Amino acid sequence: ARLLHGSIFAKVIEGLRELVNEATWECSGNGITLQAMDSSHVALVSLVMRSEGFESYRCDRNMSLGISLVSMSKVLKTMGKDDSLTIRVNDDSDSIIIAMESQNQDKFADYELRLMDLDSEHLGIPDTDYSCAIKMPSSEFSRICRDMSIMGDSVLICTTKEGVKFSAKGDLGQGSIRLVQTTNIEKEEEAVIIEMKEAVALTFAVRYLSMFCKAAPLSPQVGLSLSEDTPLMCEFKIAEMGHVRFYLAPKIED
Amino acid sequence: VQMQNLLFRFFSDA
Repeated sequence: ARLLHGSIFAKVIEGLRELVNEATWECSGNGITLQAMDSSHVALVSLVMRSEGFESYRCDRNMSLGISLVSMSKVLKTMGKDDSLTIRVNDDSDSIIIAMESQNQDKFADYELRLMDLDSEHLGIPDTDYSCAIKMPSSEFSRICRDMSIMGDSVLICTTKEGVKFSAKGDLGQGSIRLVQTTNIEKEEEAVIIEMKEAVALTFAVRYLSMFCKAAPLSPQVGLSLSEDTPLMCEFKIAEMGHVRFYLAPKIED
Repeated sequence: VQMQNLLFRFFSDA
């Protein structure tokens, strides 16, 4: 698999590696997918990178590659920001080869990472017709998670037809941020757009939302999909090739 | 107190 802009792959890894340290990458002719849960089984990430999004891609037989995202992250930190990236696995090999090429083709770096033997647990994610779908700037969502984490470790997300409200409370007191739906949309990327079939009010652990925001560099927008008593879906698109989707189980008032 | 759900409650163990 070859990417002209290796930085896209680095952003994917940086978006995943806090939530899951290692994961099984499923490679087939259609591209690369990954699904993994965090250690407490509260959050899940689902990655799709379609083959047509790569500059070149070949997969002669399906492979499940156990990869340490922490190690992969360290290797990718050596990549130049404009480098192209090629990842390959030779048949019956126990390692993955990561090759980086500088833009003006004068520097070639090659790394080999040992593959891991992971038991791949796969969950069935039901197609959900969400009550509410929010699109907003990913930087804005990152900022809200950071601000709300000051006040407490849970965020209540309430949607109404006017907008969406994030609130948190804790020992210090409480705080809330309300975003009004954008009316005159000049730049789609900066708009707050809410499609709502019915209002929802759900509570989530903010530390997971903040971990999801590590994937924000992938896309200027984030999609949040909510339904009562259903895991939140937080989606960052990967331009022209797929997406990173995070799911987080809600908290319930005991 | 708010209890944290686990994903298994919502997603089937395929």
